[in-house]
Formats: sequence, structure tokens, C-alpha cells
Amino acid sequence: PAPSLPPYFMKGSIIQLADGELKRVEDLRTEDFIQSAEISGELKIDSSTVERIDGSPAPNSAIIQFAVGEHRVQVSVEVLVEYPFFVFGQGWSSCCPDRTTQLFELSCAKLSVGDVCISLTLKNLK
Amino acid sequence: VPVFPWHSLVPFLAPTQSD
Repeated sequence: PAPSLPPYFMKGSIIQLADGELKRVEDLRTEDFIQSAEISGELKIDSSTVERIDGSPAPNSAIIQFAVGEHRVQVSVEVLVEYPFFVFGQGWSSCCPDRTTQLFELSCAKLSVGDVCISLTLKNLK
Repeated sequence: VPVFPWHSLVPFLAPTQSD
């Protein structure tokens, strides 16, 4: 069977923010993630800039290289092309927005080099 | 109806803390 995305990216999925508020996945905003991370205490929002997007040998997959955080640490992840990332100030974006919309009904922009995505790290890992 | 925590939707791109 083909790999698929987790169910919470389906349009209409109910997401609980750190303050307990419930929102639909398609209604989430940049501030929701930032405020939730502030409340959580354990999680920190990082800015991860898309540096490269390459094809992958795996079907329907891409390899995205990010520069993560203030130190711009290079991190590569292999994802399905329909996997949505949340871009600061823009919202959900994927390598293949048509496919994301087709599979999940989630409105998506095209993820491009230079986009700054929300990612998480743990606080105080040292 | 399932409710999912907000942090499920955001990838952990933690720089490796292997030091």
C-alpha cells in the first residue's frame, strides 16, 4: 500500500491549541503556533528556511533541505510531495499543492526555495 | 470526533544534539 499522510491534515480535522482552544486545521494561523509554543514550556518554534527541493527515488516523494534555526543547521527530510508545511505568514504549503488539495481538501500554496516554515525543537536540550 | 494536538502538525527539525 502507498504511504499516506496522517489523518490530521484532512480538511475539517479538529486541532487543540495549547490553551485548549479548538480550531480546524484549515483555520490555523501563524500566531496559533507561536502562542501554543509559548504556553507549552517544552517546545520552541524554529524558523526553517527551504534551501533545496530535490526529487527522491521513492515514489511521490521529495527531499527538502532546510536551514534550521538561528544557526541555520542543515537538515534534510524526505517527505511525500503532498506533505504540508506551515509557512510563516502564508499558511499550508506543499511541494505538490494540487495533490494535497486532491487528497485532503486542504488548500495549499506551492512550497518554494526561500519559504520559511514553522518547525519545532525541544527547549533546553543541552 | 478525534482531536489532535497542535504540535502533531509541525515537524521536529531538531538539529542533531549528539554532542
